[in-house]
Amino acid sequence: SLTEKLEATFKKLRGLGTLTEDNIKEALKEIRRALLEADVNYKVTKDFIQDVQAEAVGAETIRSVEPGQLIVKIVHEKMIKLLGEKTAEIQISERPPSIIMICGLQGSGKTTLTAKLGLLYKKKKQKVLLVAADPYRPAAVKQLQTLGKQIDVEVFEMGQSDPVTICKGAISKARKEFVDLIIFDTAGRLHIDEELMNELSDIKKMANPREILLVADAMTGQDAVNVAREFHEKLNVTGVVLSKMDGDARGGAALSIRGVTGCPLKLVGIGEKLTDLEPFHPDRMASRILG
Amino acid sequence: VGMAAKVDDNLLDEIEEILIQGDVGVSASMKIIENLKKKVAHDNIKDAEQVITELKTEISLIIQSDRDPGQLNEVGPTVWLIMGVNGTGKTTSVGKLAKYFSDSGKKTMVAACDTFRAAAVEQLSIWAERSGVEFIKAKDGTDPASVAFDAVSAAKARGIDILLVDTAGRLHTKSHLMEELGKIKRVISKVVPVENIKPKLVLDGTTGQNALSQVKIFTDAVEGCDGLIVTKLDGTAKGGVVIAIAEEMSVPIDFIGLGEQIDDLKPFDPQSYVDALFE
Ligand SMILES: Nc1nc2c(ncn2[C@@H]2O[C@H](COP(=O)(O)OP(=O)(O)OP(=O)(O)O)[C@@H](O)[C@H]2O)c(=O)[nH]1
Ligand SMILES: Nc1nc2c(ncn2[C@@H]2O[C@H](COP(=O)(O)OP(=O)(O)OP(=O)(O)O)[C@@H](O)[C@H]2O)c(=O)[nH]1
Ligand SMILES: [Mg+2]
Ligand SMILES: [Mg+2]
Repeated sequence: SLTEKLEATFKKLRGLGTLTEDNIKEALKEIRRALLEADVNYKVTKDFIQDVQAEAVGAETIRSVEPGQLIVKIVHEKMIKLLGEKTAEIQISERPPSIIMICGLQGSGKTTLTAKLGLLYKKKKQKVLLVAADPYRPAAVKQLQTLGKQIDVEVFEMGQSDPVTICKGAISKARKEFVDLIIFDTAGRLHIDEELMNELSDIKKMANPREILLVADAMTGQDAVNVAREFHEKLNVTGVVLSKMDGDARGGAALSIRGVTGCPLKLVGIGEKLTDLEPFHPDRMASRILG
Repeated sequence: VGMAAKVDDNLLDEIEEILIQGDVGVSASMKIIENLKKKVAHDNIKDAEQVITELKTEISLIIQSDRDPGQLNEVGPTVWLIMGVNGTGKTTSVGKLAKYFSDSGKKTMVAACDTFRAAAVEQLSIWAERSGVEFIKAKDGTDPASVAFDAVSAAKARGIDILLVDTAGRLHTKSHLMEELGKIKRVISKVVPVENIKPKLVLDGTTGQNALSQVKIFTDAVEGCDGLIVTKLDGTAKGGVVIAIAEEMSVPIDFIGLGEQIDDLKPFDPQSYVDALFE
């Protein structure tokens, strides 16, 4: 782990007065390497290391804290701060129906999250409508319908119609039936696919969702920044959900995404079951990234 | 790439940045750069363009594999066991491969051994229709190994050349699911010789360093991964972790996925891959 590696680096400098640029160089190299191996983006890492250096150089090592511990403390605190300090909640509109739109790359976990949220809010006594707005992927509608049945939450579908029409149809049904929460499941798409990205902004313009959640796979590498930046620029994403955190990926994409978009991380997927959903905890994520 | 003109540390830093941002990873990048430095010193290379050419050559040699990805066993059926973590593109790749093999005149069958994920069987049946190949399925919840057994037996009986077995996505950290894969392979080996069974790992091209542990653990679970299929290289991700994988383990890359249509699958070509990495 990073702390062990840093301890080894700092053994050489026991009993030091102040941290200088020279004597922390080795430690900063270790930290940089740990972040890059955790898939934190190259540039985000560079900026992070510069911040740590600026704070560490000249810091007095007080009697009770070894230099290695001081650096770890600075790194940990800075990371938690960058990840957002505290848990961010999903926002629901005062006047129903509130709308959540789910988007992201192919295979990231959108349809599964749609059903997980359906269950979460059903348990909070909300009347929920899930919307199958992915007319492209084979059996995508059937997948959401199957999941909806498992949790006894209604799924609105219009087969292979265009997504804006489907979402519009869902809103008018929701108004008639006093639905509290509508969740749009959309098709996976590449952030460079202009036509499909425009489709999402068309849905946004028509429906004005209260939340636009970007689902990102925790295993994503350096490309996370390109994806998040494009989705955010196009849609003004309100929150990010990191899926598949039940694996052993360190999840550096979280730091990258938050670093380049400022969007709050709100939830994490921790499994395939529809109850496998947790709030995002910045401190736990920081420890996971640092290994 | 708009790189530095001189052969100096600046150029090497830029190369490191490209490799790291391409998901090659720290240790594989450092190895590549160390070898490059030796080459530059040994051959006294002064021209930056030439350094890049050497670099590309070095990487191509790492990821090279001279076998034909579509090679089947003399006596059929050859069985491709398609596995991987969740959402990498396994079912879609099975659909694309079915068309690829049937277009090349091979009698092809697909088996729906993902009996767990919602609508997984329906999804594969649509792909089987699109590619016009035989399709074996069972009710949701059926033991995947028994579906595989039935499929291989049918494939043998019908003189099938290639059977593509779709399996459920599973994280390599879930040991009971990894054991299930081993069981599927063992059951198949009761019907066809083990050398006919080709486990293929589907990796998502946007995955970072985690792909290394995926390859290691899936390879252990089925006692030898025959090849990789790397999907979603039609985005901006470079999939450079395959270079780190090639450095550490000798698992060749067979095919790459370049989109969601049935023809968006190509045999892996190292040269064009390396060119794309440095674009
Ligand atoms: N282990 C694990 N698997 C997950 C998680 N979330 C989703 N999955 C799985 O990931 C795969 C893809 O999930 P989907 O919900 O179909 O993903 P999607 O984003 O809707 O995919 P497309 O619609 O094809 O773009 C499925 O096998 C899910 O069961 C999670 O938190 N952990
Ligand atoms: N852009 C792009 N999308 C792809 C590619 N291959 C697959 N996909 C998409 O990725 C998503 C997931 O594909 P699936 O084939 O369902 O993945 P899977 O591995 O079978 O998923 P699970 O069975 O849930 O683990 C779908 O939306 C596919 O259309 C590719 O090469 N490029
Ligand atoms: Mg989906
Ligand atoms: Mg599948």
